[in-house]
Amino acid sequence: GKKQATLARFFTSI
Amino acid sequence: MLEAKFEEASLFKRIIDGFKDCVQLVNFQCKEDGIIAQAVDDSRVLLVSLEIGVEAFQEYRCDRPVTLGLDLNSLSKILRCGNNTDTLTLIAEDTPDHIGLVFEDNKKGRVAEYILKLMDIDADFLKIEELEYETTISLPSSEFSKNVRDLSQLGDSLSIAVTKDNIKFSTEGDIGSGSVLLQPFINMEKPQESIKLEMESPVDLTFGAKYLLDIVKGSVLSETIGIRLSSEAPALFQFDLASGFLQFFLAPKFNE
Repeated sequence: GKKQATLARFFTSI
Repeated sequence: MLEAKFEEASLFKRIIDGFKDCVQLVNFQCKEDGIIAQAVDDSRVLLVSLEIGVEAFQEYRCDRPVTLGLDLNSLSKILRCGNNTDTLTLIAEDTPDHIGLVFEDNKKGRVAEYILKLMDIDADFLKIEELEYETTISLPSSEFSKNVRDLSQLGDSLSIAVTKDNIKFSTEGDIGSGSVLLQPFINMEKPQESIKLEMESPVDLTFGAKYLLDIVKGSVLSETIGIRLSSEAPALFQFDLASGFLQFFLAPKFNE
């Protein structure tokens, strides 16, 4: 299955 | 002092309706050149970014920058009190603890005034860099909404795959699977019904259906939606206003 990434993966400040 | 007057209250209502179900507490930053707002949902997966340009207002005045911390649930209660065709003026002092909302029906001479207490919301404003995208598509927002609503009945994940020839929405779930294939075309008479596709390299990304169901609520703002996809960035879903936009940045699902 696939796992939901959070925005922190892309935006360091989140 | 902020005085921002919408020619029709319905515009501000639709803007708030477009994202109030995924975020509740939002700082609206009012400046000389318009109003911007940004908020991340509780699961930190979806970022909403709103920009309302000065041109969207019938009258706009903002002497110095002011931040309005708004609870969208409370704001919606007040917005429901105004009629769609009323003018709506937002009024705030320079260091406000409340905002005034004035609905006016000039034909009837009816004026309704509401005060909403502001919230002190601790949220950083994120500077979103210009992200690199491999694929840009645009399609009627009604078409996008239908696909998301239809397919999300079958599965809790929805894939968007783009090649140079087509766009494929698909899902798989316990009861079965489904897909919708779209091909780009230009409708000269009704450009808003066109499906456009610009692609540098193919992408195939999977998203949580529940977030896409939030995003489609932005369809009340625009007949078309722009979608930008990359395997290295959150997907961008954008609804354009006459002046400004409502953007959703959505983190995809990845293979474990």
